[in-house]
Amino acid sequence: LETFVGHQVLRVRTSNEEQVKQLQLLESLEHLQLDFWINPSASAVPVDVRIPAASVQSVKAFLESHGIEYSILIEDLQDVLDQEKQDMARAAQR
Amino acid sequence: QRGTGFDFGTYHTLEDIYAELDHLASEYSFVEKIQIGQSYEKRPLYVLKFSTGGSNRPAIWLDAGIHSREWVTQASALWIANKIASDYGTDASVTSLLDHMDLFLLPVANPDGFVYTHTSNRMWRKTRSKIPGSVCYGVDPNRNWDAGFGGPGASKNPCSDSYHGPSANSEVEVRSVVDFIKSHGNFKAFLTLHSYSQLLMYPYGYKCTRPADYAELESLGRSAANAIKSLYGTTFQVGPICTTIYMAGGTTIDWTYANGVKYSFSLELRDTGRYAFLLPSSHILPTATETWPALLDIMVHVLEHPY
Repeated sequence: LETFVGHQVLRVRTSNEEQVKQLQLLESLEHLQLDFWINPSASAVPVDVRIPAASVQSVKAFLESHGIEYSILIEDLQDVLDQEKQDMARAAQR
Repeated sequence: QRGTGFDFGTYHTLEDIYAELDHLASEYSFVEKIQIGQSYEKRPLYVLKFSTGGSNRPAIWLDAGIHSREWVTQASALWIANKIASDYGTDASVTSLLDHMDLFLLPVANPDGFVYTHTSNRMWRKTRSKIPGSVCYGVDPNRNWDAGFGGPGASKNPCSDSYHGPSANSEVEVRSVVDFIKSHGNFKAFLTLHSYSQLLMYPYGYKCTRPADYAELESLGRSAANAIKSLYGTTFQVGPICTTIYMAGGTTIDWTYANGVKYSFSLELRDTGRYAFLLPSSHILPTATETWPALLDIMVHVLEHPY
């Protein structure tokens, strides 16, 4: 079973087309193994991206170096998954 | 007597969902479970057909879960199936609808992916087909339709979550729906449920030009979005896929629209919190109940505007 310990989900807000292009570049960097929940398209639309633990620092550094604003949507994805699993187990028992 | 104890307010395995389809079909004479194909891993693709009679009546299609990790869609589809079945004969709109049209509902459009989300990787989005020459599996079934296939917004890389596949309709899950829609030949509306980000979209995705029916689709979309908002205040953005979210080739509703289904809509259901594909089960019933009036609004419009 694949675990997601340390995976974070960031919401990235771009303010111009140049920043959107930077995010599209980030999307193409396969070694980071990013999972875009909402892909970069237009500056008005926020981008949500799941980042494996090993890539979190690199991605944040990339965003900060380009002055791109972001916030953390999910601090640790595995915590949320564990909660979901518990809920399902409780529901099944019920 | 009803009473399997199926809890519409929690998430279920594929086995439990399929058992509930059997139950609904046995409980209501106008509901039938039909198999329209099987997945790559040979799981049946089941559709509930709601029909009160007639022959090849004009029909409405509804599907959920083509992206397997979007669990609230499969869960909502089951609630909606039960709602349609139980409201026939008591609710005037549903009764009128089913007295004149058939409704087909595919609650789990990507069963292999769905099982995989339960057993191996909760974040899995694609099908589970083996890609020749690649170590990676799966195709994004919402980039695999024969409309702007391989265009912008779809990846050529088999390891990508938005991989469009080796060719249009390469995925049997997609091809089964295509064959069914074509062989039926009388679908008037196609509604596909996705989740996350609260959008109600219509064609096009592969190009950023307005469809011929833009004015009507936009107006109907806004009306449906207002219906959603009326329950819990959930706000949906409305518009063509391309300008509302992003340009994407090979999407479902672009294909249906190109094939004559005027009322083609794709919905991205709620995430009012910050959970996305991990929307807690306490949100299932609110999500389903707020989505229902929007779907009914569209379906009644379809009934009242034959073409």
